[in-house]
Amino acid sequence: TTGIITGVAHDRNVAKLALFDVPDRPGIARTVFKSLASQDINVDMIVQSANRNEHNDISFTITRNDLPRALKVVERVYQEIGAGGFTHGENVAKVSIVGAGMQSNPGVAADMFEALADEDINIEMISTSEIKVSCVVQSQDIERAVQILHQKFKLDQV
Amino acid sequence: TTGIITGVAHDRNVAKLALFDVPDRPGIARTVFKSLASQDINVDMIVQSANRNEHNDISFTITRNDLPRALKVVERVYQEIGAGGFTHGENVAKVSIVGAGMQSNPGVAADMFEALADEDINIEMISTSEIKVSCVVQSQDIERAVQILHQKFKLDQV
Ligand SMILES: C[C@@H](O)[C@H](N)C(=O)O
Ligand SMILES: C[C@@H](O)[C@H](N)C(=O)O
Repeated sequence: TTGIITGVAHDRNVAKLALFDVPDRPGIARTVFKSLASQDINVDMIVQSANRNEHNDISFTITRNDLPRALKVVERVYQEIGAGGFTHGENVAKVSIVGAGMQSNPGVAADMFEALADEDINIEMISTSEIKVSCVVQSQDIERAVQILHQKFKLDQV
Repeated sequence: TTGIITGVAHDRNVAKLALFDVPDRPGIARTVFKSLASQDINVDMIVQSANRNEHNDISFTITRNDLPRALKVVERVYQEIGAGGFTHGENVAKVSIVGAGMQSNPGVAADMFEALADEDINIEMISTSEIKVSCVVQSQDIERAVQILHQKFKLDQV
């Protein structure tokens, strides 16, 4: 599976926010992200896993400079939608593997997770597309994460 | 923002699984997805939101024909990693908007969520990349979802 990954990307200018226990009904995601867009906040990753007990959590990432404004939006919106609360973090970074045809290659994402696990790097958020697997990790882990992924996918060879 | 979306994609051959309350420490994601890969199960979306109380949930989607085998893996693995449990669903489908430069256009994802909300369609899972926003919805909602997204992003005009 190493042959299909063509690059490792990373982004240090990342902050994460998460709304917890949002009611799992139509219109909630719209309200959150329309409110953020109305303040011109650029959202990068949006991640929502499966629900539990008619509630769900929604996480997203933005640039660090947008965090103060995003927090103002979230402080207002979480009450408006009846969410349980929210958290945020700034000491995070994003690392991704990029390649073609990943969906027909079981184990590529698993290899990425294994590389990070071998370095004892905790994976905080995960989002995927057919050509990209992105993980949010702690900022202090980003250099090692990029390095181990280059090694894992043999991108460190000339 | 409507100008930058170039297409709406959908997939009906989708099943979703979610592991709940997995310990949030290095190696857990690796164990789950290495086990799935060892059974040649192709995983499409992998979604993990922010943690709560040192635990997290991990959801993923596969094709429906792989569900029996994936369930066997998950039944074994969830105990191995000390997760609280797992759920699965087959009456789901995936719909995505595809376009260039979405990350520099606040509100594109919000527009997608708004279109679905206007049709009273509940969004079960969300995953994004720079060129794609994907939502998992109930199977019975997929036709209306595709239709409303074509309308929202003016892709239904010749
Ligand atoms: C949780 C949130 O995504 C909700 N299900 C919605 O459709 O907006
Ligand atoms: C929850 C799971 O992703 C864990 N944090 C890991 O790194 O494997």
